[in-house]
Amino acid sequence: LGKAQKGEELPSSLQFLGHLPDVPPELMSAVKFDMSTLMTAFQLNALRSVLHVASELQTAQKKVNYETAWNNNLQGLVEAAKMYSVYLVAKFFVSALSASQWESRAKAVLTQVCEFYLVNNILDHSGTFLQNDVLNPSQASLLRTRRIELLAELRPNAVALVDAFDYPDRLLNSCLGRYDGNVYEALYEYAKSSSLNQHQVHPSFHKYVKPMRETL
Amino acid sequence: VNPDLARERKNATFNPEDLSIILYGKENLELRRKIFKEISEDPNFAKAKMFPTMSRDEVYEEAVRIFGALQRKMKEHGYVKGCFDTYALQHYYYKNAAFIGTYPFSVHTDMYAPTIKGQGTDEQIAEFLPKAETYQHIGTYAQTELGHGTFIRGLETTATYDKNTEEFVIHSPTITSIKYWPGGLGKTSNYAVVMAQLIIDGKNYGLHPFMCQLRDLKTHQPLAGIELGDINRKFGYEVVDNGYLRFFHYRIPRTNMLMRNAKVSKDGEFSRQAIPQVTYLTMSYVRMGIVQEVATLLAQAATIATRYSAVRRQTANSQGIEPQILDYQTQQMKVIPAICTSYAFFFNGFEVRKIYDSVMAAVEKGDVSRLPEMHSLTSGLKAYCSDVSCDLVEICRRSCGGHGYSNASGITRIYQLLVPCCTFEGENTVLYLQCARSLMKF
Repeated sequence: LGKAQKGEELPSSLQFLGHLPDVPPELMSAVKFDMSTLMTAFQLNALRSVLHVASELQTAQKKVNYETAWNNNLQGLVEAAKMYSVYLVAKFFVSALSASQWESRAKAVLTQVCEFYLVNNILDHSGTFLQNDVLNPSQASLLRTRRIELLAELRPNAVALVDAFDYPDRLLNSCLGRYDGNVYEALYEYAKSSSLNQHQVHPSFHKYVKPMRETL
Repeated sequence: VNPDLARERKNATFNPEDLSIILYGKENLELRRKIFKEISEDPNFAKAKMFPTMSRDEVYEEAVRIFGALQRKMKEHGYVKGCFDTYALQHYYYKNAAFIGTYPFSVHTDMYAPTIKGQGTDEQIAEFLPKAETYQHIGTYAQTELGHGTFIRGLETTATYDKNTEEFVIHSPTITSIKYWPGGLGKTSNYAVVMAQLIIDGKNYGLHPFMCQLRDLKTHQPLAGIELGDINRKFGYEVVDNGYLRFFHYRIPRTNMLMRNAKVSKDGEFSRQAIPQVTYLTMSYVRMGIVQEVATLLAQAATIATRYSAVRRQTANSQGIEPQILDYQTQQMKVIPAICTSYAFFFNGFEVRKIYDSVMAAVEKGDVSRLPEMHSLTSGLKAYCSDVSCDLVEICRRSCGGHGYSNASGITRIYQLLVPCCTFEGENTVLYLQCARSLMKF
């Protein structure tokens, strides 16, 4: 990219870096995203995914039998079911949040968690959202910016958010995820407990390594 | 406590305790902690630490021993009153004691007993359930066959009614019809709910559940007309004796068909009380359980990855200080989606449970109109939540760098528990298609 910006010649597979297309100004206009707008996007995306594959199925059935039409649209059907499931999870999270009367600071951080979940999922499935005309590239770009902002907003609470899951060390059974954070001491102890360390010299040395060396 | 972690906790803008109460409820949270304390202080459960170095036989034996000890302990503390409604607590109790996420009796508590409750007549429930609750009958749910999975109409095992003796003859006509995979079938169970094609006078009436005794209740020897055993080692779940089962014209009394939804009279007359989809309720129930279970596994992986990311420092900045890796945007983009998705899946699990309970309440009153919705919802969400959790747990593992590959991370164990969720109770693509079929219909 640096070379492209300096106007230097690029190898053919990278030449696209030097040819940024003009973007119409109306696509760059700011759009306000709130929970309700985001949920509308999920809903519309799920609906259009389903309608799209349904229409494809109907068209196919005019040419071939139902079974063949179904088989020729399996990928679209799976995609529709996924978008429906994505929508459901989002819907359940938002409705739990909006119906709640939780402690205000906990609710505030859960609202951030929820917003990140929604924004991140739209971006994870942006291909489908774009194809379904629910999102345009300019909006996707705004969402990417918002996702980065949310990462920074959630960063200070990351440890507290996982502490709230309340999993005791015994259940996690992890040297890395210990509540006290004494990771390196635990890894050292874990290494020492290896069954291979029961002998300073493993029997395989005398049994196989020495004879092998003697024959070479 | 590591100073970095201490500082993270000090700088948080909320009290994690408030959020824990939101997730579990105050009473349950206290109970969980009480149980954990009891287990930690009990030498009976200390040996479980040895699991990674044990042979398969030793792991299985130790898992069974721990389960027995826990049952006694739970009874002693009044947590078990002979009722499976405490099964969630039992799971938590066991997981804390044994580190392994599951146990050889899990299908007994999660599927066998609920199927008796959901598909037995009042008389059958009175006969079979108390024995299941006290582990006189240890059961499993035998549906999947060696050559047949989610497409249950393709199952081959037959239950042919013999009017003369008032018995069903259960038979595995081919190698592909051998029941394969049920948890606890290999060595643990002495009973099974067997799903088989009901045949009366040569006519096939579809799939129905049959109570089959597999082993002698005193000697635990397999009964005549039955061949069964363990299916051997797997990628994970070493504590569970997934099994195979073959019937050779094995006879059971007519009254052993679970007849809440469909009946066969003494003279061989078939009648149906509910739509056939009621037979699949157990699958919806289990899929709902998976939706809840994967949320907890993902949350555990997220906990490990996040705490480690706060402790681990890497690559000196311009001041010569190695920052916490959690300060790198790329690391945040690994752990924060896992944290947020865990929360989303927790709340999703609660909502699905609420919907399931309301559908079940309606079914008990004879209203089966919402069964297709339940089937569609649990199929899609089971597939989606397990897919996403698997992907995110792998990202959590990588976020721990090389140490994530060590069993010391704890994430390798979580991954082993999650991976099978993408194939059991329906391979995910098949489940998406079941969901899609419903969506098209709706």
